[in-house]
Amino acid sequence: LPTDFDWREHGAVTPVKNQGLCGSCWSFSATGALEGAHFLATKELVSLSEQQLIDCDHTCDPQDAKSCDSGCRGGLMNNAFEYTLKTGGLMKEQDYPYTGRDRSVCKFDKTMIAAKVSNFSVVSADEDQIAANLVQNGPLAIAINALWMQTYIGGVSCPYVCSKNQDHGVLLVGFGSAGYAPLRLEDKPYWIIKNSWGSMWGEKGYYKICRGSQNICGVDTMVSTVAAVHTTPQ
Amino acid sequence: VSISGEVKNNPIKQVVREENDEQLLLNLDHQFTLFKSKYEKTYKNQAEHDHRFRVFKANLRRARRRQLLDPTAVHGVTQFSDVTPKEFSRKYLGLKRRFRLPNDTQQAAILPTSE
Repeated sequence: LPTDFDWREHGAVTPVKNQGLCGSCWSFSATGALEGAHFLATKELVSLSEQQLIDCDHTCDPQDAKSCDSGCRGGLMNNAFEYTLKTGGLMKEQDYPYTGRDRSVCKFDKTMIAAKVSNFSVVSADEDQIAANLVQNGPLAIAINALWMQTYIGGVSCPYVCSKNQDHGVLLVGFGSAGYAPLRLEDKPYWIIKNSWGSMWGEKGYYKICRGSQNICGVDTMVSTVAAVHTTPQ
Repeated sequence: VSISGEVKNNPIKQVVREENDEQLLLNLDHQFTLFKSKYEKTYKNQAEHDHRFRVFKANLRRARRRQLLDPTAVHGVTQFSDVTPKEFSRKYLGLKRRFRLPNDTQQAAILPTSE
């Protein structure tokens, strides 16, 4: 494994998006992972539609009928991958733009599919495996406890206590070996996480959280990798 | 400290904050004005404004406490400084908490990591 790796430097990550006043983080996490997988498969970076997931994806967890994707009221990345696999794919952001509102009519057009899922799987909670899957398969959809993110401005977040109950979907895009923490002049290995609260939040829309701290804030528990269908760019 | 008539140095060192919390809070009005300007916040009436200002002050205190508990990060005013943690959770987070992995979920292959 490399000591530092960042998919942004390899062109696999679209600019930071903003979910607005809508609990649609799960859709941004899912599209981010598929955008990366599609890039790996085609060498083409395409921004994919979260609104398609919000309007059209109502997939439920097979073991829990109450855990269904429901637009701004929440969802799950794995359900979104399941929907994308079954429905055929996701349209481009520009063809199905984000409104941040749910309960709209689904406007999915099969003829305008831009990226397709070939398969998806969950990654072991082992941090080395997460790093290896990230490097090999592209950005990973992960869940996190976002309590400390409300007041986060920058640096490597490594709270002494953080609940492992995940409530936010984000995208893992890389990791570093030594993050400089300006207040304490301390270096810490960290994960690089793309968030969906706009570029004015955090470090230009990104969050750094320490690695090797026993599943801090639940980052290691729900990690998904997705593979895209290999297609020739048009 | 006097022990048996002998004066010794107190082994307990008193540590006080160099900055006075109250002094820092004095310019909260100004910080709230900057916050509203930076994030283009408007409130529907004075009552709402006053309520958000109270929440803002509470969040600033929360950020200072978090700074102590998360010293390698920087915590402070963000675009969410005028919402309570409960509102923050309800409006901006959206992961279903009931999540459980289904039995047939495909597990990613274990990859070599030694080289």
